[in-house]
Amino acid sequence: SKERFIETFNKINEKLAEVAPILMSGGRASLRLMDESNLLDGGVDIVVNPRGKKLISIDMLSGGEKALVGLSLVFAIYKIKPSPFCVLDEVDAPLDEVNTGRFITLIKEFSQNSRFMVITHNKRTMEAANQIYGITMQEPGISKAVSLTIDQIFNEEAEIQ
Amino acid sequence: SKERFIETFNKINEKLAEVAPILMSGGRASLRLMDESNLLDGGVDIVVNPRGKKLISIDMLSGGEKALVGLSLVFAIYKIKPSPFCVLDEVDAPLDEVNTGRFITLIKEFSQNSRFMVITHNKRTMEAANQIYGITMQEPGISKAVSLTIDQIFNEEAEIQ
Amino acid sequence: MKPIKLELIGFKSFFNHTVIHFMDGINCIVGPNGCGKSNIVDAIRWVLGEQAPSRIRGKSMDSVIFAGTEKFTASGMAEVSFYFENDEKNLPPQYNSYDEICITRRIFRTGESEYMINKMSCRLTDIVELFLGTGFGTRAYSIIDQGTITSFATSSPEDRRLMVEEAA
Amino acid sequence: MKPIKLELIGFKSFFNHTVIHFMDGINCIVGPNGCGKSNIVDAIRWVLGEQAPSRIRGKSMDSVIFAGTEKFTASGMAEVSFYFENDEKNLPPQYNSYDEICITRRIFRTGESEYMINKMSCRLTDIVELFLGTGFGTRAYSIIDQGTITSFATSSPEDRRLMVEEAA
Ligand SMILES: Nc1ncnc2c1ncn2[C@@H]1O[C@H](COP(=O)(O)OP(=O)(O)OP(=O)(O)O)[C@@H](O)[C@H]1O
Ligand SMILES: Nc1ncnc2c1ncn2[C@@H]1O[C@H](COP(=O)(O)OP(=O)(O)OP(=O)(O)O)[C@@H](O)[C@H]1O
Ligand SMILES: [Mg+2]
Ligand SMILES: [Mg+2]
Repeated sequence: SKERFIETFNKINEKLAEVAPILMSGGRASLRLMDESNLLDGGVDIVVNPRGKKLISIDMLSGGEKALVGLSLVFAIYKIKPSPFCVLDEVDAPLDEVNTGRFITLIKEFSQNSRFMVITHNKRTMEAANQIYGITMQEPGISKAVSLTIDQIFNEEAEIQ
Repeated sequence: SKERFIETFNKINEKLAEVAPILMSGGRASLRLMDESNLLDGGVDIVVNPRGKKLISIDMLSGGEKALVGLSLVFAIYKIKPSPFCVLDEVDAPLDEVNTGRFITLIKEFSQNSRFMVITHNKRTMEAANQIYGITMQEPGISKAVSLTIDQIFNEEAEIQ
Repeated sequence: MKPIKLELIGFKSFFNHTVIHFMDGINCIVGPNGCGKSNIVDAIRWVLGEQAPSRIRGKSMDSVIFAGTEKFTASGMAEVSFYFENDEKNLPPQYNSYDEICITRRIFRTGESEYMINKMSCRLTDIVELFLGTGFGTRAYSIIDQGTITSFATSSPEDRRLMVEEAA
Repeated sequence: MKPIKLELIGFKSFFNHTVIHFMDGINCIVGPNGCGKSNIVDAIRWVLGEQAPSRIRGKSMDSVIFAGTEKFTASGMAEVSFYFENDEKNLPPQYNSYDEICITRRIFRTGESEYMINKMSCRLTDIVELFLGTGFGTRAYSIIDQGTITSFATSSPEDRRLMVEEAA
């Protein structure tokens, strides 16, 4: 229904105003209706303003900045309706060290209420884990899952290969 | 011309047979004509066989495996016709530690004959550099380039942010 | 609907019976390129009722069955079971008295599929309905596939609208 | 055609005059997300004659001009100069006597463009012709943009054919 759509739209912007400045070091992101008169099926635009920079078109953003905007939107929706289980597959791949740290801070907070499954190659993200599974393929083409401690994986990763 | 196309096609496969096993730890990749009878404008397929695994369709490959296939193709073409200048923007992002090492070994070899510009967030790749430029944005929205030594960037990256 | 554990047999590269336990907080999955991490995500989508092969990187629904290697022959079946704690007691009445729920999906080379809730045969729609209203399922925003996070920023206005509607 | 240095003024986030020197071997470019690294790649494509704004992440050709920030006003012009050593002596006769070649491209807010070789005015086609046969230029395989390496594996058979033809 129209009301419910507008209500969710506004809630997401409310949460974006909380989450985006954290991930984008002071930057802002918000949803915008492309056609205010067409609430039934009009498109939804996203307006991004990295800190100190001018409002720019989304295609001019860097790879990492686009990932941070994507994460802001996903986490804003999470804050409205926390899912009991969240699966993130290598979402930290485009992030530099500091942004990885901000991402980790947020998932640590959210993981107090939900179980997160996070696939990553990033050591800092691994250090934030409560539990780590190492997946190996000692036998070519056949996967095996092994529950690991942090020191084990840094040796394990070297051994497997 | 048809002859030149077939000649290049075969040369690429020759180089792929050298490069793919290095990047894909014994795996193989080769080009295949989709229509042997149509050499003028028939499509070119790529057949991939990771070590020990069965021949599988390319969409079933992992993110990192696809990147390694892409790099094998790019480097095979490089070996046929080395460009004096190669620019690689975050091509190591999907790679794990060991594959990053293999990638670095190859670009070190090629960079003896060509100048490489490599954009990366990966410390191991940075360690392989002959020269490093740090790009900073102390003034929001305004980029500045600073020539750095290795020790400097690990401190610099922390300071900038 | 706290996830407790995931079991895979004959699912993609998981030829052998594999169990992954989920604990509170952050459960990290690590390993080299191509070792099977994203296949676990595909298994989760699949057991929750995914019907589009492309969303789990396959050409057809039976692409999920272990296809064999040079040393091991292909499997005849793939099976995934996903166990949950019914902690919020927000399930349909016929399942709400259970403390633990197990959903199972199987597919055979012959093309047949089987679905189970607590090891009792059911239809795919029963599984899909089980998750409605639990804040779970293959929704756009609780499972983020590899390589897709930037597309949330760059997607079309129509797709973004769908995302808002799903969050409602 | 060894690259020696790249100069940028008013190009995207490079408001100030910036010089990047290239040395033998591997020249790494590092820095935080959004600091301008890929903008350098755009500058290289652009000065080599790129004509499609989408290939340098812009909506129109003048998207490359510094658009201003909260503190600094937009520039009226963007300029990139790229210096090379003519070590292989494989250039068109009118340039082959030079030891060093400098190509320059400028664009003004008004929409006008200027092109120069060794600071002498020329046309865009002169720049494009300069690179033919030097194994250089905006070819598919010597500049790999961020996020595109997997597409070489997953591209359509037609695109892959084009890649083979370009390598010929
Ligand atoms: N039906 C199948 N049978 C056997 N193996 C399969 C099947 N489907 C996919 N695979 C294998 O699974 C591998 C891909 O696994 P996956 O995508 O989980 O890797 P990953 O650990 O996520 O790697 P990356 O870090 O590169 O993303 C491929 O090498 C493929 O051979
Ligand atoms: N015409 C312009 N004027 C001013 N700034 C611009 C202009 N075009 C792009 N930018 C800025 O450049 C930034 C993107 O830079 P770039 O893509 O080079 O980042 P990057 O260093 O490659 O980051 P990442 O590591 O995330 O890939 C954007 O934040 C954008 O604001
Ligand atoms: Mg993966
Ligand atoms: Mg970039």
